[in-house]
Amino acid sequence: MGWAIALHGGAGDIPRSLPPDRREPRLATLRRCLDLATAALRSGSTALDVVELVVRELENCPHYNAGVGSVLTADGTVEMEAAVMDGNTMRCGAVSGLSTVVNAVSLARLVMEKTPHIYLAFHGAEAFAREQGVETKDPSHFITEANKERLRQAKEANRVQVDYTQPIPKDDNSRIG
Amino acid sequence: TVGCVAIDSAGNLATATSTGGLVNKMVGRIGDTPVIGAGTYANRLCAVSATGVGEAIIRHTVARDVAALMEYVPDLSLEDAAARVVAGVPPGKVGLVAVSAAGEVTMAYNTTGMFRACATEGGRHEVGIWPDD
Repeated sequence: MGWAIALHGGAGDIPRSLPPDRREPRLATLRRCLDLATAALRSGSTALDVVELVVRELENCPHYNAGVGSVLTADGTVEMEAAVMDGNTMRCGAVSGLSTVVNAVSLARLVMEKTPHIYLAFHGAEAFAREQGVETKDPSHFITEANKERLRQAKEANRVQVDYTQPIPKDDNSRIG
Repeated sequence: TVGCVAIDSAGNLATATSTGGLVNKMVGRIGDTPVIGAGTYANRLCAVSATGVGEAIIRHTVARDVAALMEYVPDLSLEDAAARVVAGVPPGKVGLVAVSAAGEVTMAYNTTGMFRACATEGGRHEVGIWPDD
């Protein structure tokens, strides 16, 4: 049977007109993650270590909606969440409402491995992050200009948007008076 | 949202998912990603990571349903299990990657596209966005 790996960077209404400067960095990150993962699996890393490794890489890429580059709440803030699960043992860990933790996926794994719980959220999760000494940054670290613009568009359209939703083209009333 | 599923050489399965959620979401809103069984799930049969509109994925317990089909429907392939679950979710709202204990890999979605990649020891190697990539 052998090892196998699959990863995603989000699904949605991704237009085929997506310009190269927004398409290529994402594809390059997918290829880099795939290379990292296959090298780790070939060298005998466990599935759990590999999925954490890959998701950390994706969290650290500003082009994906996780970690740095996370989309913004209605208040213009970030609230990041993550989960991990180990198939053999059914152990799992999850976190929500993070605003300073650089790699939410690694905190989720610490919840799984260091607490009797499955899920920690908001200030409890943030306190656990400090107790565990994971890397944290000021919330502004996670906010990109692109996502500020996406929030502005979403507010203008009064919509909640999934990844890659395109702004609704303005109907140009000037043509019909 | 980003996610990864894997089976290692010893046959262990695992999944991980991480996200910022939805643009313009209400403060305090929880999506599918951290809800075990909705956006993220793994057992001895398969590992699943989902993406899309969290409210739909939670309602349809997407990740657990793929695993449940694998558990209760004899001889069902991972691809068929994932396709059935994705087809049951309103169009435009879900994508997932999954790997099975038999080393099968599937990347299913009912949206226009999904940023995705996979590789297997048997030589499969894909990177894509749209269905015909």
